[in-house]
Amino acid sequence: GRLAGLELHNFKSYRGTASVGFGDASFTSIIGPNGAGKSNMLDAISFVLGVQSAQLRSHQLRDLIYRGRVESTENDEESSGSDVLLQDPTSAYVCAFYEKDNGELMKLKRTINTNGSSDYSINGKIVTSLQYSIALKAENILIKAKNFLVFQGDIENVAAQSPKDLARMLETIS
Amino acid sequence: GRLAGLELHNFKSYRGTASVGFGDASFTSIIGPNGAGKSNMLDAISFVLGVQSAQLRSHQLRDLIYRGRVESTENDEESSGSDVLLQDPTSAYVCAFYEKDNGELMKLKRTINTNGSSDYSINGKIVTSLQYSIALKAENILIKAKNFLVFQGDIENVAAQSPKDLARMLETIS
Amino acid sequence: RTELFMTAFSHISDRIDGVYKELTKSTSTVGGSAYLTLEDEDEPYAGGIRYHAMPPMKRFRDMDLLSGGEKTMAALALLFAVHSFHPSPFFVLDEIDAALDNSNVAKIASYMKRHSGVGLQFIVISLKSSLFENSDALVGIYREQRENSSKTVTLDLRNYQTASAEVTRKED
Amino acid sequence: RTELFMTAFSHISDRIDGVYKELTKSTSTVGGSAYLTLEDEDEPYAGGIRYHAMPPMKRFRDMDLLSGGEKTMAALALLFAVHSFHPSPFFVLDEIDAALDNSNVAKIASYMKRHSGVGLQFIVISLKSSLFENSDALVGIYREQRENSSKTVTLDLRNYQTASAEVTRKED
Ligand SMILES: Nc1ncnc2c1ncn2[C@@H]1O[C@H](COP(=O)(O)OP(=O)(O)OP(=O)(O)O)[C@@H](O)[C@H]1O
Ligand SMILES: Nc1ncnc2c1ncn2[C@@H]1O[C@H](COP(=O)(O)OP(=O)(O)OP(=O)(O)O)[C@@H](O)[C@H]1O
Ligand SMILES: [Mg+2]
Ligand SMILES: [Mg+2]
Repeated sequence: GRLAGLELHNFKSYRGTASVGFGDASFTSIIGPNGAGKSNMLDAISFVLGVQSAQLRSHQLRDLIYRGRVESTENDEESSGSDVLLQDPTSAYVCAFYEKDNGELMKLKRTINTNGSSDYSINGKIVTSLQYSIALKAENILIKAKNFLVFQGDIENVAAQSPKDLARMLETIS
Repeated sequence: GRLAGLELHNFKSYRGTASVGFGDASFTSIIGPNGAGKSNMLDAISFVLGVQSAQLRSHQLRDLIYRGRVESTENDEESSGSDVLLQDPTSAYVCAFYEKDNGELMKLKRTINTNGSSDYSINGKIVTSLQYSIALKAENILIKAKNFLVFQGDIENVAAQSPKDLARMLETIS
Repeated sequence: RTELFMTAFSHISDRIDGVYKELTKSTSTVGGSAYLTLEDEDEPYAGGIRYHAMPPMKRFRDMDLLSGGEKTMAALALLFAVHSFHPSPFFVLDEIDAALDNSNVAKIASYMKRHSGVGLQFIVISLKSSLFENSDALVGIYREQRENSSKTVTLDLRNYQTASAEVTRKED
Repeated sequence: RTELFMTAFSHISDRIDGVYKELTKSTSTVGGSAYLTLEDEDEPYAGGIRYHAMPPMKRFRDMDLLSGGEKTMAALALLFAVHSFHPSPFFVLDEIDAALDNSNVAKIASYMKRHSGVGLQFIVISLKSSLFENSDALVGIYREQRENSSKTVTLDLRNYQTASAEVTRKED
């Protein structure tokens, strides 16, 4: 299979809907200046596959929803009138379009709801997080092992991990 | 003051004596391929100023002495005859040539002895580690705060440190 | 349980040296060598697994002594060797080239170019043109200041021979 | 004790914003803003010190949300502001530019060029030519394979106008 495309809706620094297609490329690079939103794209991929929010540089799911207004406790002169009128969104979602080896397209979607909970759906049908991870496992996408996602700054830790950690990683994938 | 030059003797990956002069340059870059020995040069500067070996990627002072022979438990076919004849050195030292504002040159030296202990000397005269750090303090080189040395990979931790750590750092320099 | 563990261990330990050699070899030198050992032969999943890597032309086997760039190369070899056991369909790697010098970046780029294809997709975040100019396609991310939002734009490099020169100029 | 602490704190907190602005400003934008706050106003050294930095044209003040490159720039500003209290005669910085894009590398390079001089010496380890080509002198470190040892060679850039092009070519 392969990841054919993504759709982010009010996810982290992506306001409104942003979609990205990977076409038939098998080696794609994500580039851009510091602070543009590159690692947030990896966070979107991890989020839609079911990775918990602690790994996504946030304390709770709500932090993953786009926030536009100036975050300040004092009545900041920066937040001029037009800012206050635009309410921050209260929900967000990420879709991943996955193409199986047999050509069949699977639409994976994970939402963050207004109440802070999260829903999973496959091809428009709501499923439990267990059913979701079983469908991913069938494609060899093992979220527990996460051995195919490397977050920024983590690569050196992979080599320097303790013998116990290495054994545990192997245990998860076996 | 300024650091005018260094002399490394059997220190980490530097076999025999290696000396480097910084001339009158006030902005010097150390460059070279991965694994060449750049961070070992920073370790040499830290070592000669009195930083403890735990910070220098080693468990004990002996690890800082140059080792040339193949490190292996099994009788490795790689270590051909000529290797075994060359004994590894059992002591090492680093000198730093420091030029004070008044033009006076101070030769700082720290050794690693055969028995694993370490000696400090200023202009050829052995001193205690306390006398050594007092002489450095007079030049505003505060080893405890180490706020002028940034080891590889540490820069992001400087910004992300906890409020307690930041307060402690400030306490050390005040 | 032990059986499953040992199947995974022997699969990966058979491949780690080959992957590390392929990643670190250059036109003038043979690659380094790498292997895995079990801390407790009798009860494998009770003890840990030790990873040893020796860069090309070096002699130390101790992972602690490796430099930043040498550790990154050893880590990537382990990652790719482990991946070969139950291969996931794609990798997403965020600035894994940060500690690498130009020649190691080129080695990683050519490894990815060789191994990407049907069955394995690489999605790589990078700031170094010597890495991303080798990819099939680019996703450019920029900040639209007026809307206070990240935006994306895609470029298929395969259509352009000179694309890499263009992108680098825009970045500067 | 409190007095000493407060002298250091107010010295640094007066300067942090200026340093951060200078580090992050570019020809087209004003720099960001940064400040320090005390967790416990009454007993300053009992509580902690919070550091807030807001990159140019951004709105968040939470350090956790900054990107890798944004964190590095905020960290350098803090380092330089703290340094101004009891300035040590030199800095030794090891690959601090690893997470920075080209434009931030250029900003760091020009900050160092401006501030190095009598009284402050920068010794910087870097893999990026866009940083080291701005320095007064280079110390090149290479491995002498036959002797299994690191070696050094020095080059004073001020003697050469075109030196930076030469060094980059050799590195590739
Ligand atoms: N919930 C959110 N709403 C809006 N913006 C957010 C949110 N969470 C994070 N951000 C913004 O996203 C930016 C960081 O983006 P990201 O980490 O993806 O950058 P990057 O492109 O990876 O940069 P670098 O090259 O420095 O690593 C920060 O400036 C932060 O303010
Ligand atoms: N005591 C020692 N004797 C001999 N060699 C040593 C000793 N300690 C470390 N080394 C060698 O030094 C090398 C690492 O050097 P160093 O960390 O300085 O590289 P570097 O130039 O900083 O590389 P990078 O750009 O990847 O960070 C290792 O390959 C290691 O084998
Ligand atoms: Mg990032
Ligand atoms: Mg290094």
